[in-house]
Amino acid sequence: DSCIQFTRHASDVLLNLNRLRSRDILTDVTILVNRQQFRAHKTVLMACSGLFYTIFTDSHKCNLNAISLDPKVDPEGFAILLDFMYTSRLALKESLIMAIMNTAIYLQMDHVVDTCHRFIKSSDP
Amino acid sequence: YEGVSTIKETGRSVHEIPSD
Repeated sequence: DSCIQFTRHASDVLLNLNRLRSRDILTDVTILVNRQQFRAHKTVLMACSGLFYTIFTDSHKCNLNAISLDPKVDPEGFAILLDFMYTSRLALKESLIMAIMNTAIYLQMDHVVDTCHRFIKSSDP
Repeated sequence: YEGVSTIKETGRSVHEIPSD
């Protein structure tokens, strides 16, 4: 007996999910951050963020098709984290690091928060 | 999969959805 392990399966599927997002296919929620709107798939959001997991596992909220985030959340920071969810690549720009980290704290993305902490420490002379 | 030999396949695993 043997088993074939397709080593790039996870990244191939994620790439396709990102293509679906970019073409707005089967996206089922709009995230409002200040005045900016981001379309996404609830399943991807809740797989990556503790906050979205809590929201979409709540039977009263799981059918919402729009979610407004705290107005203090930075839309640029959110955009970077949303791209990370769909690509596994986190663009850590020095000018946006605090916005990214604070948004990651708000979204309960603990591993990203740890990574931001390490990035800040390593950049600190 | 204990005791089962695993063969690694490094090629694409699913079709590629076009970007637009």
